[in-house]
Amino acid sequence: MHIWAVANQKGGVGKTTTAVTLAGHLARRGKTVLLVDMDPHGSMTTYFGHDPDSLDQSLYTLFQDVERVMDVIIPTGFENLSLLPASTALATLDRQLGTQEGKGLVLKNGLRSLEARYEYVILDCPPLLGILMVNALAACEHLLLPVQTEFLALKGLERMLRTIAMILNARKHHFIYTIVPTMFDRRTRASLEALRSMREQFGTELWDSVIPIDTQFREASRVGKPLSIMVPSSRGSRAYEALLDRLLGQADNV
Amino acid sequence: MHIWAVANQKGGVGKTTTAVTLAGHLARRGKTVLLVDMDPHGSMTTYFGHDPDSLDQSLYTLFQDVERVMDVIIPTGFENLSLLPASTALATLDRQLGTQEGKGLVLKNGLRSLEARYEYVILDCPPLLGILMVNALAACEHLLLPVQTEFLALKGLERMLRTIAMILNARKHHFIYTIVPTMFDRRTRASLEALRSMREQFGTELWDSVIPIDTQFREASRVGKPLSIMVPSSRGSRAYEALLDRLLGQADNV
Ligand SMILES: Nc1ncnc2c1ncn2[C@@H]1O[C@H](COP(=O)(O)OP(=O)(O)OP(=O)(O)O)[C@@H](O)[C@H]1O
Ligand SMILES: Nc1ncnc2c1ncn2[C@@H]1O[C@H](COP(=O)(O)OP(=O)(O)OP(=O)(O)O)[C@@H](O)[C@H]1O
Ligand SMILES: [Mg+2]
Ligand SMILES: [Mg+2]
Repeated sequence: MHIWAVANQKGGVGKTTTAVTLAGHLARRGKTVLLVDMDPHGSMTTYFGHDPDSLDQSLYTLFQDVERVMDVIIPTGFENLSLLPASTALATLDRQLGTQEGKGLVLKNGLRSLEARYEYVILDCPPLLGILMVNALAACEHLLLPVQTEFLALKGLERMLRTIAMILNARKHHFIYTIVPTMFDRRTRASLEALRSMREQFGTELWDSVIPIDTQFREASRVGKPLSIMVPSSRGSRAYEALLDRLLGQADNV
Repeated sequence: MHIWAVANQKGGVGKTTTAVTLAGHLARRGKTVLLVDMDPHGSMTTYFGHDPDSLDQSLYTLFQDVERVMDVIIPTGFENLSLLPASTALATLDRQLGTQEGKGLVLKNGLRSLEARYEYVILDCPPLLGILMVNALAACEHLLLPVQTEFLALKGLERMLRTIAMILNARKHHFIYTIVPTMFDRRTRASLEALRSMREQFGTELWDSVIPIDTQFREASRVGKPLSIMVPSSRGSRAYEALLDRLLGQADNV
C-alpha cells in the first residue's frame, strides 16, 4: 500500500484538485484507492456530495477510536474509489489534543489495518501546520507539494519546506517529496518567470513539467467528478496523468 | 477615518489582491491610505518588496506595545500609500495570547492614534479564525468577503458567515459586510451557476457585479505594483473601481 500526501499551508493552490485527479487516474487503471480528507473545511468531502457539517462519522472518529477505521469509509460513486471524509469537528483537534504525546500516529496506525484493501491512499491536507499535518507526514511515504507558478506562492514554499524539515528531523524513516508547479499560464510573464526561478532553485525534487490552467477543473468540481474521469483527454487531466507516470516510476524504488 | 477589513478563512480567494487594488485606487484619487498586513504568511508585505521573515518591526510589535504604532509603518513606494507590515512572528500570537482578555482590541486602539493621518485603513486578514481575525472584526466598520465564483467556495462562505455572526454577537456596534464575487470566468458554466446561486441566496449584502478573471493580477504581484496603479484600464482594475464607487456611496451613510 502506497500512501501519498498532498500538502501546502497556502490555501487555494490545488491540493484537493491534485488528490482527486490523481485518484481518478489510478481508479481508471483498476487500482483500489482510498482518498482521505484531512481538511476541517471538508472541500473534498463536499466535492463528492457529502456535508462535512453534518456527518457523524469521519476522520474525527478515528482520533476517538482508531479501531473504527472501516466504519467511517464511504463510497464516492466511482469504481475503485472510496473516501474517508472530514467533518468540521476536526477543527477542534488542535485545541483538544495540543501537546498530548502519541497523537501524531493515529492516522498511520489506522491505515495499517487497511493494508490488504487499498493499493493507494491519497491524503488531502488542510492549509495549515497542526496535528492533522503531523499525522499526514508521519503516515505518508511521498509528499506532493502543489505550488502555483506565481511570485507570491514561491515565498511560502521556501517557508513550508523549512518547517517540514523541522518536523521530519524528529522522524527517522526515508521520505521523498515532489514539488508540482500548477495553474501554469503560458501566456503570462509572471508564470514563466516563476517557473524559471523554481527550476533554478530546486533539483530533482521539482517535477520537470507543469499542470496548466484548465477551466474544466471548476466544471468537474461543480458536478462532483474527478476531471480524470469526466474528461480524461482534457489538458488538466493529461498533465496529471504525466505526473502519475513519474510518481509510479519512483514508487517502485521506495 | 474609514477602516475596511478583507477576510475569508478560505485561502487563495483574492483577499490580498482586493486590499491592494482598492488601496491603489484610493491613493490615485488623492486619499491617504494605510494597508495593514495581518497574515503571518505576509504576502502583502512580500508584495511591496519586504521580507516578513526578517522584519524586526511589524504588527507583532503592536501586540507588545500599542503606543509604537507610528514606528512600524513603512512606505510602499507609492504616493499616499503606507504599509503596516506582517512578520512570521504573528503566527505565535494565538498560542501566546490564547484566551487572555482584552487582546481583541489591540489593533482598534493602535489605529485610533492615526485618526488624523490616514483617511482609509484596509486590513488584509489571514486565512483563519483566530486572535488576528478577532482584532480585525473589532477594528473595522465594513467587512469585504471575496468569494470565488465556484461551487466549493460557496460552502465555506456560509460557514464563515455563521462564525462571524457568533463573534459579532459579543460586540454591540453597527457592522456592514459586502460579499464580492471574484475570479469570475464568464466562459464556464461553473462560474455562471455559482453566481446564480449566490444571487438567489443573498440580498443587498452581495455586490451586484463581479471581479472577472484577469491574468494581469499575477503580473502586478510579480512587479510589486497594485494593478490599479500599473494598468488602471485593465478589466480587473476597472471592476475594483466599480466596487470602490459602491463602497464609497455606502461609507457616507455609516
Ligand atoms: N490547474 C488548474 N487550473 C484551473 N483551475 C484550477 C487548477 N487547479 C485547481 N483549480 C481551481 O482552483 C480552485 C482551488 O483549488 P483546490 O480547491 O484544489 O485548492 P486547495 O489547495 O485544495 O484549496 P484549500 O486550501 O481551500 O483546500 C478550485 O476552484 C479549482 O477548481
Ligand atoms: N480576479 C482575479 N483574476 C485572476 N487572478 C487573480 C484574481 N484575483 C486574485 N488572483 C490571483 O490569485 C492568487 C491568489 O490571490 P490572493 O493572494 O490575493 O489571495 P488571498 O486570498 O489573499 O490568499 P491567501 O489566503 O494566501 O492570503 C494570486 O496569484 C492572484 O494574483
Ligand atoms: Mg483543499
Ligand atoms: Mg492574502
